[in-house]
Amino acid sequence: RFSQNFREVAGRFLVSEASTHLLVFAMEQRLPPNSELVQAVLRLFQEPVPKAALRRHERLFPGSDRARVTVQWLHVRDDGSNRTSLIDSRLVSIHESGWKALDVTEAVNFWQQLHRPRQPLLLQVSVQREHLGPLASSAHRLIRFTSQGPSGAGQGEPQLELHTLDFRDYGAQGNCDPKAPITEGTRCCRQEMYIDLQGLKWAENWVLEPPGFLAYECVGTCQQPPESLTFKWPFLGPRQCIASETTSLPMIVSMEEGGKRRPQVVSLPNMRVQKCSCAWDGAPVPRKLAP
Amino acid sequence: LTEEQVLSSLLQQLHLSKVPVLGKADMEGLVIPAHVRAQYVALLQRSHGTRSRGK
Repeated sequence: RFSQNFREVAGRFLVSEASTHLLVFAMEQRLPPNSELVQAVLRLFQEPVPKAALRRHERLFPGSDRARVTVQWLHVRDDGSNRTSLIDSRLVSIHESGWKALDVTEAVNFWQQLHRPRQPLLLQVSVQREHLGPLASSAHRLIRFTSQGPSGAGQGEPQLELHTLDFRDYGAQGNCDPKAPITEGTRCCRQEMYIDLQGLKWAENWVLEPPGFLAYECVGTCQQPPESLTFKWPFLGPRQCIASETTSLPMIVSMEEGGKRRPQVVSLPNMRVQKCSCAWDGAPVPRKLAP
Repeated sequence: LTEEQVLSSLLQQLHLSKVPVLGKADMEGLVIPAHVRAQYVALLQRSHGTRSRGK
């Protein structure tokens, strides 16, 4: 606004109508140690809209009966500033009522990445208009979720459902036992595998260092969760034994530069397995919490 | 990890389409300078410390 080269353009709020609820969940010790979070579901009870209000709405806004429900994870930083991350957003009809399930796995993943002692899990639920504009429906005003009432009276109050798998049963076992042969029943583990570069024709006179390296590989099988879980998440494939952490491999190679041979260092990514884990095939990679 | 994957990654990193043809004569008198070896050792040490998360 202080520059001569730019004209100041004033903005104004077109619409700022939303009801926002802040849900606070004390999470410490809710997730068992040595376990994997499979899914976190936020359940909100949508209260039925009184029939008279429904009739009035249909008369004023025929065919426009939805509102947008958005869930955001709220992070209060150490310096007191707030940050929100979009977790889930969907359209909800005023004709519906009952429990609504929203996937908040990502919010719990974010929360798990916070430094200890961790603040409670803060979920901001807002109900907004589906469309903007002077003729837009005001269906969002009719959507109500049961909020937390006095203790003991809270039927239909918000719930957070955490589904976890115990690593002792469903995880990998670290390094394989070198004395035990690998069979179909072997539990997922990291096995030594040496790549001998000296013995490879293409590497001869080209790769100067290293002569070979321990690459490791993930072998064995993973225990599959009970049928009831896979039914709930049909988009996930079976749990497989995969390399979950890898490191790079530096090499010295001989390269031609101006008609002369010069040794050069190059780093090959993801060449050595550091850790094997059991992971769902098709599961989304959790987003890293930005600083 | 297969040997072919190591080769493929190496070619990709060096922006080469095929393996350079090198004779034994090319290697004669080739010494790895100290600064190149130091860079290699530093990367080796760093790769032991840092891990990248896979799938």
